[in-house]
Amino acid sequence: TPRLLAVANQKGGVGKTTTAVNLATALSAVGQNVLLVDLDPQGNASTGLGVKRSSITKSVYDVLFGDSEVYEVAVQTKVPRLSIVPSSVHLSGAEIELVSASKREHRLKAALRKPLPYDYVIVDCPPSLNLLTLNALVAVDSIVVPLQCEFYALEGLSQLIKTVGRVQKHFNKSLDIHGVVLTMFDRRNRLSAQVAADVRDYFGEKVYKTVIPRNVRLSEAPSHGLPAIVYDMKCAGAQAYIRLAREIIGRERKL
Amino acid sequence: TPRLLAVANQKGGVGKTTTAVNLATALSAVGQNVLLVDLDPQGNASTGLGVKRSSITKSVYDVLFGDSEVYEVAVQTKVPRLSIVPSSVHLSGAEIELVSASKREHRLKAALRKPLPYDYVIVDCPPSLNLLTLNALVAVDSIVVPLQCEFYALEGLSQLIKTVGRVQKHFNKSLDIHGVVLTMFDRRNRLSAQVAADVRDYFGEKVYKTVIPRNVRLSEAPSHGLPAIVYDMKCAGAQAYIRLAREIIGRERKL
Ligand SMILES: Nc1ncnc2c1ncn2[C@@H]1O[C@H](COP(=O)(O)OP(=O)(O)OP(=O)(O)O)[C@@H](O)[C@H]1O
Ligand SMILES: Nc1ncnc2c1ncn2[C@@H]1O[C@H](COP(=O)(O)OP(=O)(O)OP(=O)(O)O)[C@@H](O)[C@H]1O
Ligand SMILES: [Mg+2]
Ligand SMILES: [Mg+2]
Repeated sequence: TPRLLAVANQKGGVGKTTTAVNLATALSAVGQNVLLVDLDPQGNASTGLGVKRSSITKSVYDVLFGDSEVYEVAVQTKVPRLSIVPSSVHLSGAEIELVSASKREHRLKAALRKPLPYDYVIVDCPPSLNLLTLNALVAVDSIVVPLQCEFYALEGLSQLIKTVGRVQKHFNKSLDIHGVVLTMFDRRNRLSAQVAADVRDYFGEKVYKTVIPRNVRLSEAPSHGLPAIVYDMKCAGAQAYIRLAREIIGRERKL
Repeated sequence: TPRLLAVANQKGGVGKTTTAVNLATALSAVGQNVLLVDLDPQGNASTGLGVKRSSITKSVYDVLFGDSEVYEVAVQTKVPRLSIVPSSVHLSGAEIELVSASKREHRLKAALRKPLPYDYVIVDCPPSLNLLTLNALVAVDSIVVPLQCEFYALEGLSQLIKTVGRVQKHFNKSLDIHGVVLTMFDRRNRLSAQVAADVRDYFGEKVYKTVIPRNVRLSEAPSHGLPAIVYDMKCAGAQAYIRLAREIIGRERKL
């Protein structure tokens, strides 16, 4: 059965979707079979992989509410060995519908903890610690935490750690933080270096050695419906995500 | 009674808090009495105005659940004529608690539609179209929409417009979009200019003439617990927010 990773951080705009899309692509580029699950009602990961909203008939919404299995909803992307369970607008109503549903925190887990034909499943989470993100934290083995090198982003970490602790205690004993990836790092500005130093003090080894630089090609790629690794393989951002994938696989081997 | 504005956009990291804090400060700097309401569980607006989480006894959570009035919870900030109703960690549980509460969408409105000693009330919203944001859209007169000049940010606009339409129909007939403010605009990159052009095509006059440039001083200020306008009045970011405040007051006069 696949390794299940959630890309999560309730702070908005820290690079969750960019990390989920490019990490998934980099893992598939080195031969892994990968499934990306877009759990964000905004559906940015789906767009970033070229899935048009108008062409979606079934989505992660149908998986959460038990109407469909993952294999019925997953679609092949333009990237070899990379499939996606797309988001849909119905997901924005899911939060309220889940509150009174049975097993409301375990629905994604029930759908993913099955023999699936993938080596990795990567879940892109919305910017919130709501029931959708909770479903992801209950379902997965580990969390990859993108952290923008900015002051406000640092502030949200303690809430995320507390939530992970609660999920470990009540729902998913073996959940752990796989690692923290520093994103949008800008060599020219002191704040980036300062935040990076604070994060390494706090998390030590958990912080990946690979740092993702601020790189405009990363933000241009989604408008072409392509991951940066496909849009411009040689750019600094794409190269950083390829290094990150190698680092993650290296850590997995040691486990 | 005060003019009520919500700063909202479900896309994460687009500059909602930075806009709420600096617009509120700029309005108070030109003589208006202003109240900022921090409706985000992350509490970034509270931190950005120097309110320490440990010193908070009552928060917007108590206002939503009817235990306190606004005047009992509002605290004076370091900025003259600017008070804040701070956030608290309890707010992250508010979403689930609100779902089954009576008048769940109208709670903030009940607290704000009163004779309050302010000219403006500005509500900072979380990155989601959840019941907290819905409470803000039901309570206010108008919405200021910060829009980061990036592709993913553009994609979320249609969902925001649809939600505003639903709120107008069912809860708040006179709600309108006061304006769209382009944030983190980077003159050096084509994508910024392209997104800005697309937004002006779509929204026309609703797009403020004032554009907020990417300016590192805006992201340094919160680590000192100060709005940029106080931390570094002369910087490009602070000057842009002062121009935005004048533009908003100018538009208000015409109404
Ligand atoms: N390293 C980078 N360099 C430059 N731009 C980046 C980088 N990483 C992400 N971006 C851009 O920054 C914006 C925010 O990134 P992204 O949407 O991936 O964050 P997110 O955490 O998924 O946001 P949300 O909280 O809304 O889900 C996007 O427009 C994206 O294209
Ligand atoms: N014009 C700007 N130039 C440079 N940095 C900025 C600018 N505006 C905001 N920032 C920084 O970008 C990050 C995101 O901004 P901010 O937190 O205000 O967005 P937000 O929409 O409130 O995020 P969230 O969706 O998490 O509430 C912050 O670290 C902030 O300091
Ligand atoms: Mg995202
Ligand atoms: Mg904010």
